[in-house]
Amino acid sequence: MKILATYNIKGGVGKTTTATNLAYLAAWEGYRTLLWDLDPQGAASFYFRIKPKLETGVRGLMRKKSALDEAVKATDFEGLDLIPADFSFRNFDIAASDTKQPAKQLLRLLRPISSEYDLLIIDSAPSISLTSENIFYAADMLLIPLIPTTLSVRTYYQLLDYFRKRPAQHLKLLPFFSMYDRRRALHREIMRTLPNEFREILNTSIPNAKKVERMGLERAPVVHFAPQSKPARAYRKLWAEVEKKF
Amino acid sequence: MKILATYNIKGGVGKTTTATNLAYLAAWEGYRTLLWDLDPQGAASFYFRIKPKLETGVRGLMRKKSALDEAVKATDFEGLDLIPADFSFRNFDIAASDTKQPAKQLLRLLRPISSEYDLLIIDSAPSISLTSENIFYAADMLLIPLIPTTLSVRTYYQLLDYFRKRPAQHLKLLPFFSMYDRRRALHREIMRTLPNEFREILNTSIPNAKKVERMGLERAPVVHFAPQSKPARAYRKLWAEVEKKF
Ligand SMILES: Nc1ncnc2c1ncn2[C@@H]1O[C@H](COP(=O)(O)OP(=O)(O)OP(=O)(O)O)[C@@H](O)[C@H]1O
Ligand SMILES: Nc1ncnc2c1ncn2[C@@H]1O[C@H](COP(=O)(O)OP(=O)(O)OP(=O)(O)O)[C@@H](O)[C@H]1O
Ligand SMILES: [Mg+2]
Ligand SMILES: [Mg+2]
Repeated sequence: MKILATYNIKGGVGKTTTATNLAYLAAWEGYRTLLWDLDPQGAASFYFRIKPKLETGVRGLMRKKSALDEAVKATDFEGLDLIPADFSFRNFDIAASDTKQPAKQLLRLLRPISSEYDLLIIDSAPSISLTSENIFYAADMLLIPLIPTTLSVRTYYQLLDYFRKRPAQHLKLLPFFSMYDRRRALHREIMRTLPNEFREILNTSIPNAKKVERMGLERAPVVHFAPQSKPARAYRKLWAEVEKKF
Repeated sequence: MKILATYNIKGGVGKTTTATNLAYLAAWEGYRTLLWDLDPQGAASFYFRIKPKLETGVRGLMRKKSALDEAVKATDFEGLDLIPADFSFRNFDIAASDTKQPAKQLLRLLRPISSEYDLLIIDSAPSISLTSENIFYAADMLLIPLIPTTLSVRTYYQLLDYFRKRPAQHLKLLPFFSMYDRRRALHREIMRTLPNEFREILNTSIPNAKKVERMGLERAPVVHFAPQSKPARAYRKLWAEVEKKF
């Protein structure tokens, strides 16, 4: 099982939008796909019309009283399952810190289900806490949406600095431009210059498009309800580029 | 000392932009103002050109080995001080959970400095963890930026639901529309209908404007470098409306 996580310390950059669209595309292409909504906010669960579970979880999972596969739900889409958001995960850090290997709890929880899926995508809240450390241990790749603004780019430098001090050799960083607006000079400027500094930035960028905001009304990925739209075509290109990195 | 916190479980909605502009305006009007950058990302510290402190903090503060006033820095602006971001605060939840009153640690840390300032503004990361509970205990008002989209509005319902189960009688909720774009039908629709449902939504809204994204380049609040711009005028109106609620 390949594990991909959408991640950025910065909020509102397109993590959930990317996770839901790529999960849909992977399942469409035949990967047995699981999407884990690790954000207590539960936006990914909302997009797949699955009610987040309330207050069952994180302590029971940490104390080995329950297993992750009990939480898995099927979505409306063939080959795509979801572990819905669980509000008790807002205290994941505290629950994990009481265990013997606090940073490896996600890895432990995933082991029993790893043979059932080809791909796991993790969506999480913007943070750099013990929860993030768990994600860094478990994931093979981090998909990092960057809005081409000074503030959002700054968090990429912070992340690189974090990994300089706490190396994670196994982890591939895949930054890409998200929600870009060609009318903004700042966006054009950063998109022109940053790829010279960081070779790892993906070729595919996702434009800022009204259709994406409709995902909240349609409660579905944009690649499902508007497959010929500009953002949907961009997400298909992004998926093709990410798949090559497997 | 009045305590105001910008807050939303959703990321990227304008929490930091609002905190930095209102802190500047409050100091300009003569309030002895302190801005606390409680987000390990340190965006507010970046806007005031103050280097975040690295790894000194959160454990020393919780074990009463150091006091908050040792961390206070002056900004370039008269009457405005800042407690810079501290990367160790990414483990605030774990550090606070080891104390006798985990949810009241912020309140405890602030007591010794509360006579030195008229207003404290807290900016924090999007979360709903023990850190947020600390903010809810300490603050008088929560200033809640809402982008007029389905997803962002949904987090306001979640917050109301959270307070229904864990009442905080002393806390005033002040939601307002942030980063609105009149060209988007979804934005216009939500701005027309939501105020009928929630009377507490402030009259002032902040438009989505390129000038604001320049704060990252100027490293200053937009009300300082572009005082006659549309977003600056909107932030002055917002400040006037919030001040009336004191
Ligand atoms: N390409 C896009 N074009 C237009 N709007 C977008 C695009 N991508 C995301 N959005 C909108 O921007 C907002 C933030 O996106 P999203 O929720 O995916 O970000 P996030 O990084 O997951 O946020 P959070 O930090 O709250 O988890 C959402 O309202 C979403 O609809
Ligand atoms: N009124 C506005 N017009 C245009 N851009 C804006 C506006 N307000 C905020 N922004 C931009 O949107 C991005 C998010 O804003 P900001 O960082 O203030 O949000 P936040 O809620 O603090 O994010 P986080 O969840 O990461 O802490 C920033 O790049 C900022 O420049
Ligand atoms: Mg998200
Ligand atoms: Mg912020």
